[in-house]
Amino acid sequence: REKRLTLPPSEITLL
Amino acid sequence: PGLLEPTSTLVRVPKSASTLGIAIEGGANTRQPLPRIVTIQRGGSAHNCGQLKVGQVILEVNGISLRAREHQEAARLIAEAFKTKEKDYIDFLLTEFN
Repeated sequence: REKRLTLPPSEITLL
Repeated sequence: PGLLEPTSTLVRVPKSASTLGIAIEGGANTRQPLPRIVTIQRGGSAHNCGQLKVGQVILEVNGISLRAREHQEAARLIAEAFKTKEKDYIDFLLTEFN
């Protein structure tokens, strides 16, 4: 079983 | 300079155009914990400045740390730094490394 925590990708914001 | 991390660079971006012209991704609780520059738009203040590069990670904006800030908050801080009339520039503390 995969134990590594995967964080979600980020959204992208244009500034 | 003694306060800066060894691999960091301070870049002052004059507000030379009506937009800043960067896209950022990342923030606390994402795969990219600090905001990273993913696009620099031609004709924006950032592009005109000539010192920002795609891939650089933004550590601070006008001396405010972006550590532990979620994406929306980091974006808001950068947007406010661009909008404020108090300064005609934004100081970015940048690093090439994650």
